[in-house]
Amino acid sequence: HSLPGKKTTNKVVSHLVLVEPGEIFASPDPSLPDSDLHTLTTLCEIINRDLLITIGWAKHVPGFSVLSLVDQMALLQSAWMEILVLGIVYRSLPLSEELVVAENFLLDREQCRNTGLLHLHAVLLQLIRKYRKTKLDKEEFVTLKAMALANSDSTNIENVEAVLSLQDHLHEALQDYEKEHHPEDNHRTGKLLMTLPLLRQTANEAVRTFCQIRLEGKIPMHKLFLEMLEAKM
Amino acid sequence: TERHKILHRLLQEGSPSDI
Repeated sequence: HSLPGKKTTNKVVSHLVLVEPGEIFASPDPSLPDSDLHTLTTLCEIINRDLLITIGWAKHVPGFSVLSLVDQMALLQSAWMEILVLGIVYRSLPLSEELVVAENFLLDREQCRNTGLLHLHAVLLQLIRKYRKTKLDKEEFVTLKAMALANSDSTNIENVEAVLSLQDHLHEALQDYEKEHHPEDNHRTGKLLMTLPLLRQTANEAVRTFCQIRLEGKIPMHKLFLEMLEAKM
Repeated sequence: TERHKILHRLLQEGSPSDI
């Protein structure tokens, strides 16, 4: 787990920083020659592993584990791609045009063009530019990620009140954090929340892209990734 | 839950490191 970058008195935010998973690394199959299919295979393998990590992480989001199993499943099935996209976007903030899918697996525009991911690359860059302009920090990133999980707009929620309470809890945490760290900008919480529609739009585009890859059937995809994609169909 | 058995199992039982 990463150590907090700055001290914050908000316990939810500091807990989220503490439980943030460590860096993710690609483990490409050395027996495969370098090719666009190999790139996509590695990408799908990273996504599957990131999904496993994300499900483990969700259990540590304050208030998530007290929800019913049905509601935990509903939130994750709705929000998993937003959570994965936000991770890639945050990792890519220091670079100009490349997507940092894993620490040792970057995708540039040309690779995205060759693998059919050019449109996805473009929409991800729009989101990256937006967060770069906002100077999104780690505390805000981890809190927004938890908010994406709680705010998934799933239609399969059993206990709506409990999910609304989780949303309020995280909203308060973000407001607290901004009061403490950005007192000069009263609108910063709102600005961050106003990035969530583009995050959802980008995640939906990513789901469409991987559903297409699945339909084409050329790339091996792990069972968890397939199961989560199917939940989106 | 039958259609989503891996997610169900991961949430109910193990940590991801068990998989």
